[in-house]
Amino acid sequence: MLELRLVQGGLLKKVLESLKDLVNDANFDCSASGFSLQAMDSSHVALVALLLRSEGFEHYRCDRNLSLGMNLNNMAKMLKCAANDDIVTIKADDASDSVTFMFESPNQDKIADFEMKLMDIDSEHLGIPEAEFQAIVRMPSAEFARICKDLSTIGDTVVISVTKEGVKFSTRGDIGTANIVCRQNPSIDKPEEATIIEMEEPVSLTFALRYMNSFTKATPLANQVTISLSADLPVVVEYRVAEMGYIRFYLAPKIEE
Amino acid sequence: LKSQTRIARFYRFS
Repeated sequence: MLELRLVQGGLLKKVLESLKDLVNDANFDCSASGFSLQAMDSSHVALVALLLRSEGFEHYRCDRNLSLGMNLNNMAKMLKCAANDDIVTIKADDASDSVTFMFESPNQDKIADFEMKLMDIDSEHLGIPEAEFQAIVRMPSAEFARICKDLSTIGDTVVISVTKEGVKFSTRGDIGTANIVCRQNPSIDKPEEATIIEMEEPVSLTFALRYMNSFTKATPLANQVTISLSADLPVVVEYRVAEMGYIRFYLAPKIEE
Repeated sequence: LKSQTRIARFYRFS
């Protein structure tokens, strides 16, 4: 028996909106510690890892570990039917082939339940080690989204370079080139507007902008985004999900052929 | 030209 009640149901709506264009089908893993997901995009170039810790739910019952295979587009369609301030409850029986989403309005005058069929999904679970990164950039998520959107009108790839001067986003395309430099800015009065760079050593990596733009669908979840870089390793683009967890996108770098 | 690497190359055996 699984029963997860999330007062901030709007968070789950935002999570699905940030996942559904990148991943078609995925297994949500439910355990005593939380509700999580790991899935690759259809090209197997990007990976997304979601964790919503059990403590973040108002009520969290998970009698035994359960894996719920869901089509994320269909799940997003159902969650779109919830209002942003609705309380969302996810329910599933151990042997059931369906999951129920229950939406309650804050004053309890409207209660809806949507039942969705589950799927058998054969997915490869990758082991992601804890890594030391050469550079970690924390910046406003809206600024990062704006940069990725702007650069993708010029070119297909972005070179992210971190030096002690700041972080530089560069692209080139048929019409020309573009460089955007963001300097460190502690912004003590408004921490959500800060740009903080922790650098062990300079690093420069190339990534496909199409995926970066897809990751920025998570922008409504958090004011800040964290971009972690190391030479020849996937970049990690992380958005915090309130106090309860995170959504992390991993993207393999482009390499010289 | 630059080619895209698959993500599993980095994490499959870790």
